[in-house]
Parts: sequence; structure tokens; C-alpha cells
Amino acid sequence: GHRGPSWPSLPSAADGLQRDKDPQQSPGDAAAALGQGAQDMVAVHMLRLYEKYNRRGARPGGGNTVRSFRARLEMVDQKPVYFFNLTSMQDSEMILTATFHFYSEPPRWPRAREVFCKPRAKNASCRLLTPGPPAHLHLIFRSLSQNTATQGLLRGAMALAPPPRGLWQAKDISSIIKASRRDGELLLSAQLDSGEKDPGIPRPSPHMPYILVYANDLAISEPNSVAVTLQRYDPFPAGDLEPRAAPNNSADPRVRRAAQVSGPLQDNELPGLDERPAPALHAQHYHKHEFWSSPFRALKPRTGRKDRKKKDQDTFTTSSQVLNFDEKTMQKARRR
Amino acid sequence: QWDEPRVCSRRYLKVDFADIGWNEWIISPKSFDAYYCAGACEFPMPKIVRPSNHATIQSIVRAVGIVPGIPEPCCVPDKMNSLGVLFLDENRNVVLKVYPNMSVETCACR
Repeated sequence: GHRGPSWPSLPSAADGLQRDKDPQQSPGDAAAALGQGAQDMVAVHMLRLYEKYNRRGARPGGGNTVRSFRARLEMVDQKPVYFFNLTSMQDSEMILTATFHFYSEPPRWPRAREVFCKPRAKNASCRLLTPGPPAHLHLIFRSLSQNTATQGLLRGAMALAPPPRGLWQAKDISSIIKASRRDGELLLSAQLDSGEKDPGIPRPSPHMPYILVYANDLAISEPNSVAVTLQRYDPFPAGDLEPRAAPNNSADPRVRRAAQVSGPLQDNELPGLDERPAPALHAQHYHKHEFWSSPFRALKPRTGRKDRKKKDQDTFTTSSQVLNFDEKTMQKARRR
Repeated sequence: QWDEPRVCSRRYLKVDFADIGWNEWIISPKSFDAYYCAGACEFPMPKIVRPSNHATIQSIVRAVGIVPGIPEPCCVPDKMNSLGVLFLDENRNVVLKVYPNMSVETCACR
């Protein structure tokens, strides 16, 4: 067990987060940065681990990560049940140990009328008897999968020796947490059953129980691991793999091209390409450069690859500029 | 920064998490001394820039001009330190993580 915070009493909850004056913060500043949250013991515990690491470089629990989980208190069948949501644990975090921390309230002094007296004794000595510590304390853990009732699957039950009052207790629950995580059930409930008739209804207070999980994050040495857990906004919303084009650019950088079709096609010629040379008799294979460099080149019948290659060289250098026309066209030309 | 040495060396940089918008969930530290590396790795490189063998060869090849377009080696962090960060996760639970390579101890030419 351990008492409350071991350093000077925590500063009153600072409203808002104060900016640090120097890089090495004193616990007070860090606690003030926690604001209201600094009052509960889990925050105090985490601050203490942080200070210990900063002062001595002591790896908390031998790993590089400590996650704390606050309890949410609910009454189930008139009994207080504490719920823990462990879903924020990362898959890359290998659990080393886990501990459950709870506080046993100091005895409440009975009120005057509850003074216990020995019945019918001569000198009834009305001594103030305080109720002793509970005979035993049972600690019961259950894991809840999404669709079970509040009961869930029993994960562990411990009978604890009656804890001294007014102290914090810590119990190792590593096997329970590891088993729950293995089964993918990261919603846990814990019940502290002291066997007292009316244990009274606990109120949420700084003394709420909490869980600490010490882990080794195997991904922490990956480049940019700090962004995985600390960068909360994403400059590029999910699913948009490429950086969005600047708003003033058109949505799609490519220019849309389409031929303006002016009414039904009379012929199969492309509009706007009327300077094409007269259609050759044997519209056969021709090279692009032949077509565009001199549209009036004689089209040669297709030859074998080898001599075509040779021929291409020839035609490219010494081809004549004369075209072959049909007889009728030649007659017309002669007459003209 | 003006009187900084030309040669590759560690320069002072204090990072304030409020400047990068992370201060809402980072409890502590609010800022830390990160430093950075800058400066020349030109031939001949002094020992202080602790060049790797490859960087030495590269700077000679560049100086001799055998192969055009070879840049001089880069001035980068050599030894780095971890930083413990206390922050709130999405469920506002307190988390402590010790991130490696968060601040520069020494720089070198690579």
C-alpha cells in the first residue's frame, strides 16, 4: 500500500493549461497543466512516474509506455461496479505488467446513537466500538464483449486480506489484462465486495480505483512514431492519398478534349483535317514521320522487315516527288 | 543565427508544443530543447564533423570533379536523445510514452 501523493500538496487545480516557463517542468507545473484532473490519484501517480523518468531516466516498468485507465462508476443490482475502457491500447504495445489500484476508506466514526453498549450489564459500559475492518475483501473482474449483458465473462476473482484503512492498495492483474486483450475484450468491470451489509454508495471521488498498464511499444522506434500518437489532426483527410490540388486549380488538372460534332457525319473524315493529301490508292502502312514531314511522298507497297528497314533508309534519302494518278485524272491534267 | 559557424554543427532550437498545436493534449513538457543540424560538409572536412568513410570519399569525388553533379555530404543528427512525454489519449486517460530520437546531441556529415 501507499499513502496519497508523496510530494508537497498539489497546487489547486489551475484553470486551463498553463504554458511552461522552462523546458524542465516541476511537478507543480505538470500538475497544474492537468487542471482539475490533477486531483485524482491516477494523475498524481502518472506525474510521479513522469518525474521519476525525467530525473533518473528510469524506464517506467522496464518499458517505454505506461497507460492509465480511470474507472467509470455504475450501480449494478445495487452494487457499485467500476468499468474500465482499455480500447486505446495500441496493437504494437506489448503488455509487461498491469496493476489495479484501489483505496479503502478509513472507518467512518459511528454517530452518537450508534454507540455500542453491552446489553443489561450492571455498569453498562458504553464504549465507543468502531466497526473492525471487513472480514475479507473480494476483488472480481469481468470482461465485457460488445454484445453481452453487464455481467460479462468472469476473468478473475481474488480474496484479499483485510486491507488497512485509509491506504491505497495495488494488485497485479497482468494475467487478467493479457487474457482479455488476447480475446479482444477490452471493456472490463471490477467489483470490490467487502461483504458488509450496506457498504454505502461510493461517490466518484479522487479516490476512484484505476488500472495502470506498463508496456513496450514495439513501433516506437519506427520513424515518425511520435506522429502516430501525438499528431491528432490529419493534414490530408483519410482516403485522399494525393495532396489536394490548390482550390483555385480546376478539380481535374487534365484539359478535357472532345471534337465538336457538327450534326450527323456526312463522311468518315475527321472535321478540321481537310488539308490531308488526296487519299492514296493503297492506304497501307506508313511511318508517322513520312506522313507529317512530306505529305506528298509515294506510298510503297509493304516489304519484308529486313529490306523494309533498308528501303526506309533509301526512301528517306532519295525518294522522287512524283505521285501516281489514275488514267482518267492524267487525261484531265493533260487536257488542262 | 548570423554568427553561427559555417561548418556542420548543432544549432539551438526550442520546440514549444503550443506552436505546433499539440499543447491541448500534451501535459508535460510544454516545450523542450530539440536543436537541429546545419552547416557545410565541404572538402576538406575537419574531424569535428565526424564524417563517415563514405562521406569522405564522396566529398573527394566531388572536389576532384570526376563525376559531375555529385552534391556535398549532408549535415545530419548523429547522437540523439529520448524524451518522456505525458499526454492525454483520446479517452482523456493519462499516458506516459518515452519517444526515442527527439533531440539532437551531436551532428555529423553523412
